[in-house]
Amino acid sequence: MHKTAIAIHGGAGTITQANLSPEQDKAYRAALKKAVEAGHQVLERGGSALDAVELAVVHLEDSPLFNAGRGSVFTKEGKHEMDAAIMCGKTLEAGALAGVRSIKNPVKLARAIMEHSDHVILSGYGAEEFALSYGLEFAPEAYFFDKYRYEQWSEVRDSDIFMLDHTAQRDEKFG
Amino acid sequence: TVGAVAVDQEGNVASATSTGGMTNKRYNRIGDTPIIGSGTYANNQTCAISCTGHGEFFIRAVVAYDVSCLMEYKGYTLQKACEEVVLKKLVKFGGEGGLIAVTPSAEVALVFNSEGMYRASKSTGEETLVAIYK
Repeated sequence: MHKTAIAIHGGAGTITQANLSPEQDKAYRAALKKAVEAGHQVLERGGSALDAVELAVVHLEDSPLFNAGRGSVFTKEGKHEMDAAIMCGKTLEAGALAGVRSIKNPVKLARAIMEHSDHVILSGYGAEEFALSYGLEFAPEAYFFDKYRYEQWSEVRDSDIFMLDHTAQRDEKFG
Repeated sequence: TVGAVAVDQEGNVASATSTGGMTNKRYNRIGDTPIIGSGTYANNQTCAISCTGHGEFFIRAVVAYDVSCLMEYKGYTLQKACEEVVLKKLVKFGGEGGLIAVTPSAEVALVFNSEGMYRASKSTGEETLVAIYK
């Protein structure tokens, strides 16, 4: 029997003690601990690495603290466009989606695409239609509203600037 | 962006990444998260990886697959491969961010070139690690 392990991240950037209050610091650490231990319990009970990473990411998507799922940021139009992916190291199968709205847990849709479609990446309304046909949970726009993210967006809404969620503003760069 | 990598009792690895994109983004811009080999990759021969940061750079540098290739073709350890890509290659052309990675033998790497990364890990029989700053 192999030794099990799981690691998670909730985003990288200009995250310093100066820009996190003690309460925020505590809240982030609690959310990370809950997610990583939920995933590790799956492994300890003999569950698959796929199930473990999916559950850990669902926990992070359900938290408003991180830029995914209900903590997603606002687009130029004031909407939420989400992307996700999952990949199995044993079979090299993968499922991914880009630019979906109203999907409560995008990582679950990635898993469904991996297991039930003949494709790797689905996008936009087609991915949403696939989610509907496999009974994935949708959520109204209000579910994705977060005051902090809205304020971040309000600062740049009327400009051409786009921002990483944890990094100070950048000049736009079009490759 | 959030992500997870894991290895189970059979020694299989897996990776998952999910993101809400960039604030104020337009034109249906897509980052590295859904691009297999850039933001998300898993291979039992090498490792599972999930990335976070400025997606355009992770796409152009094919970051996740690059780490796996350094292990597969040059015999790098997980930590060395991650540091080579994140702390050298990515920095060279201005890519900010980080990644998490795990091998079938349960080695874990949490490497980033930014000021912080929300991260946690847990291995059999070890305490949970939770960290934010460098």
